[in-house]
Amino acid sequence: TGSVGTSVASAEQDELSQRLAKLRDQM
Amino acid sequence: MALPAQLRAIQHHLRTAAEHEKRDPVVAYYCRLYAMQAGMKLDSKTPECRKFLVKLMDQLETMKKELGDNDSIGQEVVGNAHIENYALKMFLYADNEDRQGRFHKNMIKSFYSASLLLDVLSVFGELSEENIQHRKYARWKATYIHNCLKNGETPE
Repeated sequence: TGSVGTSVASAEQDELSQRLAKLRDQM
Repeated sequence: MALPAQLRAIQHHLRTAAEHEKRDPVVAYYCRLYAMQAGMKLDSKTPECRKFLVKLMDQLETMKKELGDNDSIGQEVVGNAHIENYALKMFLYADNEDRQGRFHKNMIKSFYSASLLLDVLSVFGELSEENIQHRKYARWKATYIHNCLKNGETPE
């Protein structure tokens, strides 16, 4: 479960970073 | 949603956003954008922080759609001017009250909000030296006058 949890966390972090970048790009 | 303790450093920026929701949605939008960026640096690892930041991002994307045709949102340089003008307007109001010797909660809040909005200005890039000084002075003045009034003293 530890490694699964970590990969879910980093996948969500990546997604957040991409969404933020997209939000900023559209500015 | 309750703010996780690890993200306490952005609570006042988020409160300023909530206060401006209706009054000035552009200010609300950039306060939340600043909080989002700062929050991701503070802690985007722990589940409760990530959950909070996902909700904040949802809110930002919704605001973006609603305000899309506003140049202050669509064009960074316009947004920068909007926030800077607003921050300096708050600073000058508080500074004028201070020089007139009128010390009250409103002017303290204006000094403090001006310092928060100068934080927000950093989403557009490095702060100018002048704005860094304004932010330091505004935060110091808000704290100093607040403490004087709390202790029943008259600020100099």
